[in-house]
Amino acid sequence: AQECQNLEVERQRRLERIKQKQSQLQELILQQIAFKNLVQRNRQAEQQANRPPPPNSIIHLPFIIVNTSKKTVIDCSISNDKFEYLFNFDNMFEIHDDIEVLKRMGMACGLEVGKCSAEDLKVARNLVPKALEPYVIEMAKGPISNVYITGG
Amino acid sequence: SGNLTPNSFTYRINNSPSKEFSDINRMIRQGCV
Amino acid sequence: REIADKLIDLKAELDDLALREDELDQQRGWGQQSIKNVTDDSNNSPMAYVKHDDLCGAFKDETLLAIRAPIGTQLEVPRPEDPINGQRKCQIRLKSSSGPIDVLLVNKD
Repeated sequence: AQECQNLEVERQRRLERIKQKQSQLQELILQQIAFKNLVQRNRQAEQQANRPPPPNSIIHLPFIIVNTSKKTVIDCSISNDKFEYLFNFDNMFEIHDDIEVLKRMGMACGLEVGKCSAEDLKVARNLVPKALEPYVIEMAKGPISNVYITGG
Repeated sequence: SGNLTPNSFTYRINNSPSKEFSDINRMIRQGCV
Repeated sequence: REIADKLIDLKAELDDLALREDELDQQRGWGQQSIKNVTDDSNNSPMAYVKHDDLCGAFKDETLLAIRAPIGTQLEVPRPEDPINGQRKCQIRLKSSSGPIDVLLVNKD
């Protein structure tokens, strides 16, 4: 009975680790799909417009975004060499990375929320290595919560 | 790396996991409510 | 008898989970390598950008600060202090040791 208990503890620990690794893998897949979609979109747009967008109208990856209400007063101090910044906000703010922005732009085909159309799924599957395709199919049905065994 | 000391969070750009941002955002939300 | 059966089942399941974990480690390795190949590809990096309109669409009616900083730049967020005379103060400190930091204010208006 003692050995059973020990194995049960080890089982829970392993399940926890697998779930964590699974969500890290899902994040990697989303990142890859979003990045590739963004590059494809920009490339097509530039070909159609026959020129790149004005440099002061774009922001290159990687970046982070701080978003706050329009009413927020932001007080900013900058060192002369621009190595240090201090921002004071009189209201709350949020911080997000560029991948979160790409997801909100729809670049991850809705996989991040498990709402992916058949058309988008076809696009997404072509953007990841073959070995990870089964994952994308699962993610399209909804966030993978339990221990998911790929066919491979 | 994120280190939740009693009074601040530190994030290292392109090094810390992006999940840290949700912890920071939660701390700000709670602090501002 | 019952405990003996349970032991056998648990051992079998732990073997399955070990296999699954190894497979996940391998898949994460592929995923990381694949992303590195894509982001390091010199054909892709000139195309890896968002437009201001994309940002304003992603965060409607908000004021945005877009921050580009060298890898390793420290971003520190102190816990907000209690409001003084109803005035709230939330802070962000950015400190780079290897190059200048660029911050852009992006606002629909």
